[in-house]
Amino acid sequence: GRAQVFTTVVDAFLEELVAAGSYQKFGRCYRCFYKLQPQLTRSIYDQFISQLQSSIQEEIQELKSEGNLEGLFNSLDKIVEEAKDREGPAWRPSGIPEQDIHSALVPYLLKHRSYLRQVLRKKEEENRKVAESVLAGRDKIVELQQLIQAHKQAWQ
Amino acid sequence: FDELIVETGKRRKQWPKKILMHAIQTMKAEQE
Amino acid sequence: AVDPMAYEAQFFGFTPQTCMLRIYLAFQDCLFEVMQVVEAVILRKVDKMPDCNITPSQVRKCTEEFLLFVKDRFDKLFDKMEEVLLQQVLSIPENVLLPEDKVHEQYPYSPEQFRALQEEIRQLQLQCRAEAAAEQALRAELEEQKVVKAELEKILQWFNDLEKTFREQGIGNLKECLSFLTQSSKKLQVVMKEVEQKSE
Repeated sequence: GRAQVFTTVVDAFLEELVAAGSYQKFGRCYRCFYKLQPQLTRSIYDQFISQLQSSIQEEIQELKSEGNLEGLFNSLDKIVEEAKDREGPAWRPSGIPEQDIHSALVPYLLKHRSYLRQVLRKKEEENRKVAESVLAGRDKIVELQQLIQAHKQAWQ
Repeated sequence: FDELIVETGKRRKQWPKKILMHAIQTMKAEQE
Repeated sequence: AVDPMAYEAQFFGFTPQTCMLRIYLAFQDCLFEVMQVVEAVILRKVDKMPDCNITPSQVRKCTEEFLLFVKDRFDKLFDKMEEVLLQQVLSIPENVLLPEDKVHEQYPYSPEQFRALQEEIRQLQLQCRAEAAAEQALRAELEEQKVVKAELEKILQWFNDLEKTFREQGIGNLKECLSFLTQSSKKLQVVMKEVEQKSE
């Protein structure tokens, strides 16, 4: 995973850096001191290297914990693993927030649409029934009026 | 520039949910 | 052109470049600090050495020579490391979508499609509103019908009660009864006239 690659690459960097700053080079640069104290020069060099390595390793540990790098690397590994089967480039921000936000709204809009359809269907059904009873009511009123009319004529 | 990128990334990560909440509240109020 | 690696920044919370810069500065600080220590140690040793004619500025020259060399290698190696880390560790492959962006994959709506969806919802809302208004109107009419119907039934009841009263009095059919009354009254009028003539 990424955490392992990160550690390996940093270790490699350190190794090559140490190799570059070899004792021969060190001795050549400090030749005036090396001539007088070769053994001391060696011990100083060895301390230099171990100190450099340990301080860089410390820095790396601090960076890792400060940025939660390992956690991030592991979760990114997982995400990458999950996307393994996807071919082709995935979505990327378009740079137009108004447009990008649409996708976040769509699920809710779809839900809202089906809710509205449901409400509308229910409402139409109810209204159909009420309309039927209104029509029935109208018929009834006409019927009553006719009966009254009949009585009235009978009287007349 | 770097901070802008990080800040934008943060907003891009967090704000859609917030905006969605507000959008839902708006639509519900409209519906009521 | 610098790739801002904005998508990576969205995931990590920092840009990869910042991370690499942070590492570079940290490593460089380590190198400088350790070199300072080395020089300090050598100077101290030189001080203690009798008849040693190495001057501090010579030691400084040596330090600079060695540091210059190591620093150069440091930069080259770091460039290489940076390239590998930016490509293989701190980057998000093209085919990868971050979890918080899943909606973009699930609902790849174009602006037109989104607008159409909004328009459709708007239409549905209008229809709902229309249905609600229709319902109000229908219920209002039902209420009105209730009142009217009650009124008409009252009138009809009145007629029925009247007829029932006649029936109960043995009058039977109202029409016949009225015609009978009319005839009787006519006969009475005739009789009245005869009586009057006779009395004259």
